[in-house]
Amino acid sequence: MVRTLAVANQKGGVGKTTTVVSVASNVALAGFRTLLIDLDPQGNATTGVGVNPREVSTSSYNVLVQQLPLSGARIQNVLPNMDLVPATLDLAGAEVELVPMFSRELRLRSAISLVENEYDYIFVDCPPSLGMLTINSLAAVNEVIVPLQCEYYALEGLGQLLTNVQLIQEGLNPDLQVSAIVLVMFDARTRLAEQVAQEVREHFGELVLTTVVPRSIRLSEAPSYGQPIEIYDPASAGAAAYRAVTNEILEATKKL
Amino acid sequence: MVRTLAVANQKGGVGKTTTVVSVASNVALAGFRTLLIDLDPQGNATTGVGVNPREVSTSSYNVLVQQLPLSGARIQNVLPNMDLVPATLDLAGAEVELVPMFSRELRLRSAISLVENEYDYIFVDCPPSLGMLTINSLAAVNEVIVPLQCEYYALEGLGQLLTNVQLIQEGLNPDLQVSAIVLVMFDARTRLAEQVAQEVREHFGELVLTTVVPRSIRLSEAPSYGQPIEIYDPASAGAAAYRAVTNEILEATKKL
Ligand SMILES: Nc1ncnc2c1ncn2[C@@H]1O[C@H](COP(=O)(O)OP(=O)(O)OP(=O)(O)O)[C@@H](O)[C@H]1O
Ligand SMILES: Nc1ncnc2c1ncn2[C@@H]1O[C@H](COP(=O)(O)OP(=O)(O)OP(=O)(O)O)[C@@H](O)[C@H]1O
Ligand SMILES: [Mg+2]
Ligand SMILES: [Mg+2]
Repeated sequence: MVRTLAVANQKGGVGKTTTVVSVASNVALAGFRTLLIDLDPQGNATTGVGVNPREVSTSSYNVLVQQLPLSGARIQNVLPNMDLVPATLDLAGAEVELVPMFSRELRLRSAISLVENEYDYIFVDCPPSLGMLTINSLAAVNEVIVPLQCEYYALEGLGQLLTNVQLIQEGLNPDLQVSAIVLVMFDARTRLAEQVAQEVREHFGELVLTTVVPRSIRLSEAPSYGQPIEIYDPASAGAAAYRAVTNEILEATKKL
Repeated sequence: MVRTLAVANQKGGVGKTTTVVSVASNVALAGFRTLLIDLDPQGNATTGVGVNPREVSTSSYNVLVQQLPLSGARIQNVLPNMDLVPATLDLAGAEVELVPMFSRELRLRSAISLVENEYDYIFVDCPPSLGMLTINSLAAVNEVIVPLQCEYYALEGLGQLLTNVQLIQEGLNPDLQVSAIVLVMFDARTRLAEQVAQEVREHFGELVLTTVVPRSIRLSEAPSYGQPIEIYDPASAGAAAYRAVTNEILEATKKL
């Protein structure tokens, strides 16, 4: 049974792409057949696994707006056991172009249903908004992973995100569950980070993974080499933390 | 002659709100009549000057979608010499609601034209996307300030932003100019930050402000007190850097 997971948070710069690239590549390296779908017009997840968005001919834009089958847009084996549906800049137009279209919220869901038996894990990277792209993504998956930066503005946005997840559950996708909140970019030098972490654990208990991802310079350097952290610097604190995050997510299969 | 400035960058979490709140409040504290317009559904700029978005009755949503005059939506004197047009969550719906509307890109521009003679500076905080809200903002102002986080993904997105600014110049607002690129969240401990800063200065020369804003914990703590850095901790490195940034922007009046 394939597991489908979106990594979403409308707050910008909170580690969505870093989390999805790190976890998806760890899952692939562990031997699971993995598909990574980049639904952010910035194409950062595409870059993060070593593909140049400017050199791509078909992408998630064609899948959503022109209903190209996923099998026609994916790049196979960007990493061992991992295929990628890349994003390109024209995806930015999809937020507007999809609005008047038939079944506009469910286009990704129907595209995934045609290929899901080929994979064990399907991940989707979302843009920093709650528009048509994130809605398509949340309507298409069973689980949402929420990376939460331990900062004040990020904490403020969490309520809005969970409200929107609930709207999607009621209107488009009753199977949708928040399966994990991951505390990221934790800077042990600040009181603020500790306060945010404590408040989130009090409110959300078990949903919050035990592992906390520290702020780690190597994590921000890895994308410039087009490599996930596990390949760029497996000895780094960032790599160790994301291995632990991945294990917690893999373990959760047993609870589902 | 009023100066109108949008702070924009579709990359998330790069310091747009921190920059606009810090600079707008410094400009107001220096005695200029200032209006801050929050066009991000997250409402972080609203929070950043001490107003709770959940307690607000009229907002930028009403101005854009229902054509309420700005004078009916603003909160006066949130700081000395500063008025605020707050943002609320329903603004997230505006990206979709505006699509079929008449003159959808120019609604903010016409709203500002009715009040601009009451101000010396008008600032707009943008969400992390290039949708209808950012387009409205870029069509309404004469200048764009681009905060650039000194990291790889942020650098990648700069080209896309500048292309979109050009499209707006050609199609909606010929007066629009990029007036400043501000290097922010600079972490002196990393080679990456230095490399990004160097590359940006080589490409964009004079556009890049001399001042570089360091990563400073006090900056991330200020929003939890609803205060701009100049009020929260004027002695901090972050406050000093944003005073220097503000001076460079004020000086630029002479060049315009
Ligand atoms: N734990 C970490 N330590 C240090 N840097 C990090 C960490 N996680 C992410 N980063 C860096 O912080 C920046 C923001 O992360 P990322 O781009 O993954 O966030 P995002 O939520 O995907 O952003 P967006 O909202 O624009 O899609 C990137 O430059 C990334 O390299
Ligand atoms: N120079 C800095 N040093 C340390 N922290 C900073 C600095 N500038 C901003 N921050 C913090 O980094 C986070 C991102 O900044 P901010 O929210 O201003 O970015 P943004 O571009 O407005 O994000 P969004 O794309 O979500 O609108 C915030 O938690 C903020 O407090
Ligand atoms: Mg991202
Ligand atoms: Mg912001």
